[in-house]
Amino acid sequence: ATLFETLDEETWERLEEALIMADVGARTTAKVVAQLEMDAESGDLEGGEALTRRLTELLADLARPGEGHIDLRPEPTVIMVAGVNGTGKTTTIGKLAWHLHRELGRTVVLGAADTYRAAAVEQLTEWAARAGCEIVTGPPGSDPGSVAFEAVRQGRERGADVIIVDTAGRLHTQDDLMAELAKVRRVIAKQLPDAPHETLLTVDATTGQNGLRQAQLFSETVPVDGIVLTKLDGTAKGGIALAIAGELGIPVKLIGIGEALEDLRPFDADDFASALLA
Amino acid sequence: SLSEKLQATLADVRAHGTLTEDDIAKAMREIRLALLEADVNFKVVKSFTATVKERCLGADVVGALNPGQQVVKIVNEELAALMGGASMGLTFSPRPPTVVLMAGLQGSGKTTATAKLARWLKAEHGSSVALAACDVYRPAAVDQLRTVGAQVGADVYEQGTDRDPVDIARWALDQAKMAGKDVLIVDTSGRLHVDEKLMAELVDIRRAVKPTNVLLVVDAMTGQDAVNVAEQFSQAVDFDGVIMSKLDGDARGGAALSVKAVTGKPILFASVGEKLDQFERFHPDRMAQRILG
Ligand SMILES: Nc1nc2c(ncn2[C@@H]2O[C@H](COP(=O)(O)OP(=O)(O)OP(=O)(O)O)[C@@H](O)[C@H]2O)c(=O)[nH]1
Ligand SMILES: Nc1nc2c(ncn2[C@@H]2O[C@H](COP(=O)(O)OP(=O)(O)OP(=O)(O)O)[C@@H](O)[C@H]2O)c(=O)[nH]1
Ligand SMILES: [Mg+2]
Ligand SMILES: [Mg+2]
Repeated sequence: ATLFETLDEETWERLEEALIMADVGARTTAKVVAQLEMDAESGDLEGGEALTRRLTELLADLARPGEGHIDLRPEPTVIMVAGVNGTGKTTTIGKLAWHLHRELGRTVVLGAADTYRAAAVEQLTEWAARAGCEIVTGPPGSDPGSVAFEAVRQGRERGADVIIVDTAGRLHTQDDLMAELAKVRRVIAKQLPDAPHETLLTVDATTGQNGLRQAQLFSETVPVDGIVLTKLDGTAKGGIALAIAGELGIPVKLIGIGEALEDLRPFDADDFASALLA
Repeated sequence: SLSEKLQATLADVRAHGTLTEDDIAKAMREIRLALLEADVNFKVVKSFTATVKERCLGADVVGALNPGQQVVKIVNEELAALMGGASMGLTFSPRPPTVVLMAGLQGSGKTTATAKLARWLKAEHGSSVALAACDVYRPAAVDQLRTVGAQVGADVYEQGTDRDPVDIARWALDQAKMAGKDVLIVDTSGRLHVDEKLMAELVDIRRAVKPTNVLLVVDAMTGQDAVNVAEQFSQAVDFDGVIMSKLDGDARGGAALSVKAVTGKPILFASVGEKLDQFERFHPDRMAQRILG
């Protein structure tokens, strides 16, 4: 059965409900529904199957605003990971390092630039061991910028292909911490002019409308090249990623689907769109 | 804010005399949008606006001099009723140690809340508190608890990561009894409400230490899924109360309303920052205002 057995008022309401319950948000939902209504009225969509397919297309297109891949051509490629507390930065870095090293044969060096949170360095150190890569750390409470600087410097010295810098969780509403993030980026750029080549923002798939605020403010502080949508193995659909893509043009590049080393996948807009409606 | 929008929407009613069906529909739409924007669950919003609409059809609104103000008053009253009364804090067992079991999704703030609650209990009640490190899965979780436990002066009972969390919990309870602790707080690993194995483990931990308080830690930025999570945790392990974390951000926190409305469980505490002293009793009235925006 499709969402559109008949094209009546109730159908549009059920569609709205499905998207809102997936955290797509009222504004993006209205935009999508309006577009689909227009397509339906234009007459070239016959019946439930065609409408569902068109809707899935609309959602997938919205979810693909830009380049969805991480460019690994720069040598070395420096990736910085940022995001709100607990969204999955450290774990994602462990998974990404494993994928780059074990599946793509690249040498990876990690930078433990979360010098603040209890046992953050220990946590990333264990991930480095699991992923089979080196890690650069600093003394506890040291300046995150200096650890990031050292990670890039040592990574280059050792001829690493990829350097991934972990940062402390922070709320987009904490001006001093956002300033610190901008500083970490500047320090990395001092060591290597085009770096970081990729800045990823982790967004928890269970996040509601605040996710849009997060993406907005983080991207005003540092250029955000892509989103890692984490914890998609739960029941949340991560619809906020659609709002982020639609309103800010930031693409989801990776998805987290579990807590193990292999639980990272490239983002597939079609799969994502179908899952939103499931 | 919602009250401003409602006042604006119904401002010209005074001009043409009586509140029409259309006026009420407009007002309900404003309420619905505001609550959805605040991440209140879709179904909770539906039943909430139905309740408010019912009251709006009453004479006190229809015939009011300032219907906008009346509608705002009704929304505030109904929201306050849903959010419940002031937090009663923790329930203490007549036979110490009082056991508190922390549960929740990955990254919601459990480990931090464990230390914060310990510090709060020492400060507010003079309790001697110990912590049990039952997260054997997350890398360096035990190190994390050991560190924050030391920061608040609470003993941490740990057995590394090779033992079953249920056995560690049981052992920790014995340690707490022998040491004459007032409270034992058990930290557990983040888990999905749909992970059968881990939910069964949580039930086993609960059975082993018979907590007086099972607390579900919920991230304030949680969206529509909050209801699924709360319902499943409630069915599986039946929690007693909620700790809402990361309330120092600007998430409106509609999940608080959804969880309370759907499970009836009270929100007991609010974590309002990363520091261990940023923890307080939950204030439902403040939350209601925040959700209304
Ligand atoms: N189920 C699931 N859990 C995840 C996923 N990604 C991360 N986690 C879990 O989420 C929790 C938090 O992950 P971290 O990597 O510590 O998050 P973080 O952003 O580095 O946290 P802070 O550094 O404290 O801000 C851990 O328990 C992880 O195992 C995912 O894709 N699925
Ligand atoms: N800003 C802010 N950060 C918080 C708050 N509570 C916890 N955190 C941060 O959120 C992140 C996750 O906290 P944890 O205590 O590790 O969360 P957890 O639920 O134990 O995570 P898992 O064990 O992996 O499931 C850490 O960076 C904490 O410092 C809060 O109230 N405000
Ligand atoms: Mg981290
Ligand atoms: Mg924890």
